[in-house]
Amino acid sequence: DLRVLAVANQKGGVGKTTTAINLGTALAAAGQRTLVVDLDPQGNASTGLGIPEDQRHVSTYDVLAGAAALEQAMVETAMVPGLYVAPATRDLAGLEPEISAAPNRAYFLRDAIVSLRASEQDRPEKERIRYVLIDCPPSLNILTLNAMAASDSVLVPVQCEFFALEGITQLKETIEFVRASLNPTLEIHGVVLTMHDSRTKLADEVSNEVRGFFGEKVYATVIPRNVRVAEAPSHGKPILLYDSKSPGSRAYIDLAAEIIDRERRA
Amino acid sequence: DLRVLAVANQKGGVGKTTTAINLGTALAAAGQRTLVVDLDPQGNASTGLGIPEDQRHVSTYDVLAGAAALEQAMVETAMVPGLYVAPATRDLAGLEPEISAAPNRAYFLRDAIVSLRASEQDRPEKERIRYVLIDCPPSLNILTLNAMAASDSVLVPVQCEFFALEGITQLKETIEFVRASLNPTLEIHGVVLTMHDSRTKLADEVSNEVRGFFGEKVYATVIPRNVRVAEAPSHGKPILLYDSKSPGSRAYIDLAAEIIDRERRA
Ligand SMILES: Nc1ncnc2c1ncn2[C@@H]1O[C@H](COP(=O)(O)OP(=O)(O)OP(=O)(O)O)[C@@H](O)[C@H]1O
Ligand SMILES: Nc1ncnc2c1ncn2[C@@H]1O[C@H](COP(=O)(O)OP(=O)(O)OP(=O)(O)O)[C@@H](O)[C@H]1O
Ligand SMILES: [Mg+2]
Ligand SMILES: [Mg+2]
Repeated sequence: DLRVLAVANQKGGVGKTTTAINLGTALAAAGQRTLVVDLDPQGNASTGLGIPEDQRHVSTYDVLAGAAALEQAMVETAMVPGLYVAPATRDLAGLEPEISAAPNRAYFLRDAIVSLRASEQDRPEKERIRYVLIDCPPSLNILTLNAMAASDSVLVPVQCEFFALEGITQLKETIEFVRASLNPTLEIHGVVLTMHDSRTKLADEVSNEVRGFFGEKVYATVIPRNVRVAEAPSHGKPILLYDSKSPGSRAYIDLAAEIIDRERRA
Repeated sequence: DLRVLAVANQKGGVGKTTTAINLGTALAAAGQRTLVVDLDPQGNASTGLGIPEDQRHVSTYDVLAGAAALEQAMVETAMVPGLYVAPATRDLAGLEPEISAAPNRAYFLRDAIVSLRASEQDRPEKERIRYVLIDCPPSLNILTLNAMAASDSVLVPVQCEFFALEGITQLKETIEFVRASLNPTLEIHGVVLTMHDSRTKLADEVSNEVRGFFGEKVYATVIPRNVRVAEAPSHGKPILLYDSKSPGSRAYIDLAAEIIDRERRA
């Protein structure tokens, strides 16, 4: 069955896109076909998966504007078999005023996911998409609300730095608001600690605070700060391909295994 | 005369708040009284300047909602004489729908700045505010538009990492849009390269690309990646007070000197 995860946190620069790209790659490499939906007008996930701006013929803007189905927007990445991406273009930034009058504007992506699920049923079991990861922009706007309304659960990257702690309460409140108004079964799938720098006490102080706040929801896998992870997108590759032996690559492989295992036991 | 700078970039986590806090501190230390206006609902700048949530009696939400003047919201920081902050609270996140019907909603902060300028004229020259730095959230929403409509110019932090490059064109387009529709004299004051990590070629590749795009506008001062800078806010202090000998502290002092010098020559 298809599992939809919104990768969200309104704090900027915490590793949402990096997690969507590299977790997606690791899931696909583990045989779980994965679609990354890029919902950030900056299009970082699309670029990081090797889709240049001039090859984004059908985009998530078209999907949300009701002009195309997700099946038409998604392309298989050239690098990773079983990894697909629905790319973003800059006009996504102008969507909010365009749909502000539509009463069901928070459900446009959910409706697109419903039709994707239906068309996936027609495919042989082994070729079906198993995971959808939605990369969200750093704000709690109509794009992030669409993602949360369309998802089974939220995967929350939290950077191991002080300012990242401040936004956690606001994020939790937003998820509760969405659960009450748009999507009654939405929950937090898990919290992944990112950019953990073992040279500083701050990283462990923040990690302990996050574990205190989210408890069991925090994945055992912690993503270390690793400069190779930041270099990979400038080569248009996920870290698993750019430097498969790096600590960053191994951590995302571990995270994928942990998520697959949690799903099996759920 | 009062100079108003919006510290803005819709890419998340590039150092907007860190720059507002530490440049503000360095300007105040150089004798230029400075007000940091926190326009991010996360309130990171307020926390980083030592104002806990329960001491934010009048906030930028109250100012934008027309319930208070900036003069009432601003408090002098206990740590740095001549450094003031107008703190943010979480209800700022709910402002956009509340003011969406008001025709002049993009000018609420500008009007508040006009009244601040007037009241500053009544104070003795030496006690007047010389700089206002507006810390923006990571999106191009009504809060950032208010900041740009209220500002003389924009100070753009750009992180020396690959994804930070992608948003630059969009930011430039937004500034041109604001100049055409809301604030005809708005320009880019300068671009500051942040979190420059000398261990990786990527940092210099990105820096060269940014200098190629913005030319003279890029400040000579580059802020290095320095873990002490990330530690400082967990102690509620700017880096200049937390570790004045650190490379991060020295860089922000240099940046302040460069900005004061550019202003003198302008
Ligand atoms: N584990 C890591 N080690 C080192 N650098 C990292 C790591 N994870 C992410 N980065 C880098 O940190 C920066 C921020 O990450 P990323 O862009 O993925 O965050 P984001 O939350 O998607 O940002 P935004 O809020 O703008 O969407 C990027 O330059 C990225 O390459
Ligand atoms: N020069 C630096 N060296 C090391 N860490 C830094 C530096 N500048 C900022 N940081 C850290 O990087 C993270 C992002 O910085 P900051 O929060 O200031 O960015 P921002 O652009 O304000 O983010 P947002 O988009 O969420 O508002 C913070 O944890 C901060 O402490
Ligand atoms: Mg991102
Ligand atoms: Mg900030």
